[in-house]
Amino acid sequence: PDSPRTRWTKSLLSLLGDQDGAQLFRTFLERDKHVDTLDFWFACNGFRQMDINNTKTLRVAKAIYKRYIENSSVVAKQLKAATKSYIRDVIRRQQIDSAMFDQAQTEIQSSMEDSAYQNFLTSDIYLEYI
Amino acid sequence: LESEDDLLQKCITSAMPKQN
Repeated sequence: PDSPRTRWTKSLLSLLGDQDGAQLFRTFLERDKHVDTLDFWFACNGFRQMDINNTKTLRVAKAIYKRYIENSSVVAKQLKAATKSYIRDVIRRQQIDSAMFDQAQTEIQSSMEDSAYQNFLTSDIYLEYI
Repeated sequence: LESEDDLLQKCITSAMPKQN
């Protein structure tokens, strides 16, 4: 099998798809107080898998909105205003759909690829691990 | 009834990678 180094340097997605990689990246982000970006990214994936007709799904959509989007959290700061207002409208109308966080997730993912992921690959925590 | 926080945490955990 490939070494962690080979797997994790391929792409952010290959890092996040690996249990140890995701865990180490999480520890790295905790130091920077940016762990919410990672939790939000996973929450979007989890939300997409939920049954849209289950009442729990609306509650989860609201929880994601409250926790990461409506305030001035590290996630909200990295999202476009139009993306945030789109999600706010969907929540207000209670007309949720499985793809409602896709655009927001894409924006957060791009942001992680451009900065946190690059910084992770040169961080002490990563270098010590490999 | 589960709290929104619990539901959110479950949602996050469900999407995390399992054993390699």
